Amino acid sequence: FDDPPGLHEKTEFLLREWVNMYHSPAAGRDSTKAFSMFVGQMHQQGILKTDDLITRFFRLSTEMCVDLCYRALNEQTHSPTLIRAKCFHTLDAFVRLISLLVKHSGDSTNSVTKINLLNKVLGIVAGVLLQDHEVRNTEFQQLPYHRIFIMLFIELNAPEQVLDGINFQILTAFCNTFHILRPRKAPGFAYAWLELISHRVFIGRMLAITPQQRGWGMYAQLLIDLIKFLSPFLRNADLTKAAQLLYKGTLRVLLVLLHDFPEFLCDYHYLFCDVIPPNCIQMRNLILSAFPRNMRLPDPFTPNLKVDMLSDITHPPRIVTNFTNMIQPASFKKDLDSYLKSRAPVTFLSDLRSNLQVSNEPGTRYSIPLINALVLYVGTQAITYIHSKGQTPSMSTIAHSSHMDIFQNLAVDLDTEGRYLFLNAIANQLRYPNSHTHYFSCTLLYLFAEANTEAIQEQITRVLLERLIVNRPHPWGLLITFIELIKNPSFNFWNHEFVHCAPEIHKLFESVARSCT
Amino acid sequence: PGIDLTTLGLNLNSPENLYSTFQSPWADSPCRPQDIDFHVHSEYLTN
Amino acid sequence: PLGRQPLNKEHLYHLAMLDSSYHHLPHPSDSERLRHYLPRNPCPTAAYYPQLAPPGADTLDFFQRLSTETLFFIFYYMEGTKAQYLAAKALKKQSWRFHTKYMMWFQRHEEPKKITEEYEQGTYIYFDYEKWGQRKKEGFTFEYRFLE
Repeated sequence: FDDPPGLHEKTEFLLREWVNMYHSPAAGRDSTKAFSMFVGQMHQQGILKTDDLITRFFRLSTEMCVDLCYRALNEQTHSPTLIRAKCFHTLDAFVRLISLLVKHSGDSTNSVTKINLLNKVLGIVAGVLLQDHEVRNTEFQQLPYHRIFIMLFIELNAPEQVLDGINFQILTAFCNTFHILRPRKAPGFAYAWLELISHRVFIGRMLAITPQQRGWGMYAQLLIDLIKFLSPFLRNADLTKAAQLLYKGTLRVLLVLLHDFPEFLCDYHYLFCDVIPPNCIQMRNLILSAFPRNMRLPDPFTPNLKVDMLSDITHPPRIVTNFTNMIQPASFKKDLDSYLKSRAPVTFLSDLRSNLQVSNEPGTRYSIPLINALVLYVGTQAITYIHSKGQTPSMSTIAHSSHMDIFQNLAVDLDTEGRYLFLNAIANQLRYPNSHTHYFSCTLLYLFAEANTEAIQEQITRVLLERLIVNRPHPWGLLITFIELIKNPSFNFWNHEFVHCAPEIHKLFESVARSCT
Repeated sequence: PGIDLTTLGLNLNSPENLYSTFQSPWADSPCRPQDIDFHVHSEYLTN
Repeated sequence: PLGRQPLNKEHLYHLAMLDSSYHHLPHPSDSERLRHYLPRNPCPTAAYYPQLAPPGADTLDFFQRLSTETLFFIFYYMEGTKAQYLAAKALKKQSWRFHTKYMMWFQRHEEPKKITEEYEQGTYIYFDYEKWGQRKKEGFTFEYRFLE
């Protein structure tokens, strides 16, 4: 509804008053003196009388700040530094007002009013951004919004007692807002968005300082938002300069996570692999290469490395995703469980492919999340089954089970596209030494050894090779699997026709083999 | 073969964590000490 | 084996918006407090000049090897940053003390003539950041309560 008459003028007056008070030397430390005087003025002007007026005040203030920035940005004469100084002069003051109002709203122990106000303001700024994004389209500028969000985040994460008590709610409020403003919703804000979620204070709070890793799930969601945005462009591997820059920025952030928070990438790798396009090899390798910092990885190139003697391979990796729930529909899951238990119904295997197929369009025939979930579920059931017999996974113990029936059926029955996705789902489990890596490494080699056509063996080799010929890093499990494949004579690897189908292919195999052995 | 990730300006062999000096996804060098806001003693803010 | 995936209308819109925002990328300083002195004004320098800070430049050890004048420069002109914090630490290692009443650094010039629980009296060197120089002050009463 229309703003009440006079509110626009009143807000403009108040905002200008506050900006002057904020910058005056008499503002006091952290503007506390200025604030107590200004709140008086807000009361006088009746702004704090109702929730609706407060909402309108913030929306109008936000719009005024944004308009000021657009005017400054359109002044071509000034240098970018001067333009920024001019914008930040008002924006920073506005942010300070918001943070002081949040900190002082309600009584000091009542966090609900503080967080409510914060959510309201964040929602208002997000709303103004989205509307601006839609209206101005390619003329949209991210600067004012980026500045408001980052400075407000930094202000509300200052080491102050009242803030410490509500920090997790503050983080949640910002994550919700960033999720709403995710690149698929506001592509014109994507660069600022990635700058926000990769800021050292934000990463520090979300992944390092917040206890019990309570921020990890929210942060993972933001990364998934980013990858989902990039996915269609990565899928075709021909990036425009703008998309290339965003992709490179994403790799930088993932490298920081790989270096500082490998456990985070380990825990959420499954979700990330679900949204990374299958042909986006390097970024996926980067995530699969993460391993817990307390783990010492044996050199995969050690001659005669006895993988099955490693103690770590008896332990499952931590997976926070409930991938079982991803197996839909329920009737399919029921049949799957029944087949695993008693190899019935016999029609299960022949129906399997149609259960996985979702369209007839080449390239999108299959549901990748369903294939991933199926593979991991069957694999984990197999490991449990093998352990229940007091055994450990090996080329002999994984054979002749209903689990392997399913895998062999998929390898034989799926077309090239389906088989590629199926083999990728297996290769996505080849990570650091753990029971999944070991089981799926054996499974892939077993499928190679037992394949009844060379096409399957070739495709297994291709899936491994394409992951090895990209720049590092390479996951440990990938390396030991490929080394076993080319070194173990039982696979007769070098005698296959596809290894020699062209001189440069043969040379490629030899160079990869050389680098692996 | 993808990007040589060692050329992205991150010291991947650093014993320290990278995030606390991470400058930006678009920058290929870390922050300098004078770039990093720090909660110093309020008495230090002499200006 | 998956082949290409044609971009749909929404994807092309995303790309168009991304392309336009590509021309006004955020600058790292957008995520930092305004620097009243020494804002980031990168100006092109000769290519053979070092373009990156020397390794270890963000460690206390490095700061301790800087001259006192440099440390004062950093302390007063890079306030609110990690550099100021490290400079303060390095100055303390050189027996400088920050006196909050004068917002200046003081260093004992000689053994104080008088020492009590509250203060000590003697000759001090202090750094005058307004006139930008070190000065000697005789008979100065150094009150502990203003010690940062």
